[in-house]
Amino acid sequence: MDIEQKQADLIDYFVKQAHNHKEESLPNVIVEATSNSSLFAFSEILAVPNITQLRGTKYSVFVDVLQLFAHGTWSDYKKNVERLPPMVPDQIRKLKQLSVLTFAETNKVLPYDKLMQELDVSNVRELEDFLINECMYSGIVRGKLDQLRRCFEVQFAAGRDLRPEQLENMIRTLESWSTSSDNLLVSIQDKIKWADTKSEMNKKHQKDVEDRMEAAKKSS
Amino acid sequence: SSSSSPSVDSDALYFYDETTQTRYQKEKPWAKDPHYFKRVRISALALLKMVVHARSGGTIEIMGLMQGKIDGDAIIVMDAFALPVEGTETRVNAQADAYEYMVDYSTTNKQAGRLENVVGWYHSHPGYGCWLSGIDVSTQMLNQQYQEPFLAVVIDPTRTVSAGKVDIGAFRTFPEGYKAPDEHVSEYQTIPLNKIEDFGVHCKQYYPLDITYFKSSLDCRLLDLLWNKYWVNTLSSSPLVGNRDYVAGQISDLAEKLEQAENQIHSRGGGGSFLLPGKKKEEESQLKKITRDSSKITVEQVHGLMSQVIKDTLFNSVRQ
Amino acid sequence: ENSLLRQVSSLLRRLPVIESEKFQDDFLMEYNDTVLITYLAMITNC
Repeated sequence: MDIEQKQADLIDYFVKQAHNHKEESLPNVIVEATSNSSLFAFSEILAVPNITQLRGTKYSVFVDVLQLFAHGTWSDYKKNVERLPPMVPDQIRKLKQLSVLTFAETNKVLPYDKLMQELDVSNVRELEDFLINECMYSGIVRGKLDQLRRCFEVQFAAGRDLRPEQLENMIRTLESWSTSSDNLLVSIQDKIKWADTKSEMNKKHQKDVEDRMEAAKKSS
Repeated sequence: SSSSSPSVDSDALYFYDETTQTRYQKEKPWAKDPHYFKRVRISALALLKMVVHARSGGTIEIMGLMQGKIDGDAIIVMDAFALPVEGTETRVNAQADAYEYMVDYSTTNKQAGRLENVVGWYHSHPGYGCWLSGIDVSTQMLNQQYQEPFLAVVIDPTRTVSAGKVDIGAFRTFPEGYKAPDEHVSEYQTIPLNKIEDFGVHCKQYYPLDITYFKSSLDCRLLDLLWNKYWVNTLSSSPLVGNRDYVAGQISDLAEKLEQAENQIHSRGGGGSFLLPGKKKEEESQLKKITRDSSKITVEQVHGLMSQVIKDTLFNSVRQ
Repeated sequence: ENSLLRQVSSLLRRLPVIESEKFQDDFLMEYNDTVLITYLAMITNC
């Protein structure tokens, strides 16, 4: 939520920039947006009509770059490096940060070896520096670095832009959560009723026993 | 007026009327009746400060003073401040270490515009309940001799966490030699075996006051905001995990009490028919207390477990 | 609204919050201890 609040103004700014710039200057806007240190969401910019109209023109590779930053990873860039324009260091860092978010989507425990391989980092120190300085300090992830087990335990990761096919899965998960919460509430209600009934029965039983005791005392 | 809202009434409580307080000091109605003060009203701020201070002491007893005023038969506690002393149960008049601090604090308060006087002291009994020990009784008697009106408040921060509500008691001692006409009925509480003698010997030398709380409209707003900020901490904590030592101590104490009750029965030859009616009743009530204590410990544990199970079902049973 | 979707996505990815054998062991041990205390209290009541 903090991330969204922080980047809301930036998203508005770049969307306005995309609306107002002509076709020739849009690539600069895209490069500026993908280099910005505080922006991690690009769906809104992708949805701007001026940007979508770039497809089929000589600037369509920049739309691909924006798409890569919205949904892709550093590995995806390496696979398509001939087709895509060269990236500035800020863009490379941004893409690697977004890659960590993608990895955290599927696994909560990220082994150092896998991260070093995916992010092209040569040693553990460099990886930890990257995770701490670029990921944790920027607030996109929160977690624990376990040096003994050589893994990064992710407690929180900011959400990336959604692909259309991911929406259905999300809806199903939310429905499942809602159902299990409702079931929990129903079972709590049932337990409350059961406890009340038991308590009433107990009191009645106690009273019966006391009455019988009194009656026995009087008769003896 | 009867049509005013509770928060407006509470806000009016914060007004300090010098004239009324001076009149009370002049008339001294408490001097004629040892039972004069019957109620205590504690502000949310004072309660929070006292409980946080008590909790910060861990297993060490802490101590502080309360500021406020009188209103008929009620002592109103507006604020509280900590004293730089600890271990109040191990020496008589631990307050003596903090006299200079108390004087400085009171003087500075008046300069800052806080007109309320010191109306009592509070201290903590971590894990062993709210009552006055022999040392507490002598301290309070001394206070009531020279600093009237004065109130003693005891907080148990450990039982507060365990029970989920503030374990607090307010007391006033009787004058030396005074015998209370009626025995007051106070809420039952478990007393550990190693403290039971100290509790029993002095329990008739003081009486409890009814405690109610109040907060201003600003306090309501601030507490709401605090709740929003701290609900995550509240949700994530568990008394099962946080109070393990205390629960282990309680169970150990219960076991000792059971053993003691059993030994007493055996020492009388075992046969119930040989017991004098009075003695049998005493042991029955001892066993009854033990069962009540065991039920209380269990209920608190079950509450803790229920919250863990609910959290597990809510947050761990859903998968993508 | 993309911002809301991202937040929901981030939230859902945190579930389940704790999923480890050690937690299960500790949780079940806590459960057993509480049930044992309840059992002992029932016996004491009897």
